[in-house]
Amino acid sequence: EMALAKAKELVSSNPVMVFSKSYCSFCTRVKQLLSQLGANYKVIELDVESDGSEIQSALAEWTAQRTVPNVFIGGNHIGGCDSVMGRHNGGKLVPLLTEAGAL
Amino acid sequence: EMALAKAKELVSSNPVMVFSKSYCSFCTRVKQLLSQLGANYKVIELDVESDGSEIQSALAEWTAQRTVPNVFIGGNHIGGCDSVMGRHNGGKLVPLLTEAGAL
Ligand SMILES: N[C@@H](CCC(=O)N[C@@H](CS)C(=O)NCC(=O)O)C(=O)O
Ligand SMILES: N[C@@H](CCC(=O)N[C@@H](CS)C(=O)NCC(=O)O)C(=O)O
Ligand code: FES
Repeated sequence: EMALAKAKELVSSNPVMVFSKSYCSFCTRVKQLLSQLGANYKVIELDVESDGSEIQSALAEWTAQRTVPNVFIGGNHIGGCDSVMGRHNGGKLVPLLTEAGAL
Repeated sequence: EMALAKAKELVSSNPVMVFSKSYCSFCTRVKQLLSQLGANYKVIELDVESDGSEIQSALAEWTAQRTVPNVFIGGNHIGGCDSVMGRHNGGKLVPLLTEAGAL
């Protein structure tokens, strides 16, 4: 269906893809970290996008994750804020971003 | 107006008052911390309460804080998640809670 195709297209055509909500502090935290690291990333605000709720449902089916932020790096599903912060604290985020061509 | 009166009543009649949204991880963090500390606290989920958006507007006028979580202890405005965590890290939260009769 349209939303799933759109989500997959966004993920495959962006080294870093962040599905977010504009009012959400957990999403802000991830976006701020990526900005601080100088990474190139694409954001879709699901509360602003006209088909945002359809995209959120499609992501839930595809990744088994219904929540935001929902982060992909190099086409791979990373997870939410905790997952991203965990990778960063373990020194694994920068290598991932570099490998994906985002840094 | 009704929502402001309701907000003030909740704050004055509860040692700890947390205005929250059920889907928000920043709110969950504050509620979890208070639970871990064994504190007695009252929560209103503004996304669930029928007059939730009116209460949020009233709180914004009253405290100059439009966001959630919005936390009061002993009738005093504490602030959001960062404020609560900051007090906790500074060892100031438990004394506040004790003083307010929440512990
Ligand atoms: N542990 C998760 C928490 C994710 C979460 O609960 N996100 C909330 C917003 S903070 C959410 O998506 N709620 C449902 C919604 O907004 O549709 C993470 O680290 O990302
Ligand atoms: N730094 C603030 C962040 C507060 C914040 O931005 N909260 C968001 C949700 S995480 C919010 O209230 N957004 C607007 C809304 O939900 O009405 C805190 O520590 O509490
Ligand atoms: S909505 Fe508050 S942290 Fe996501």
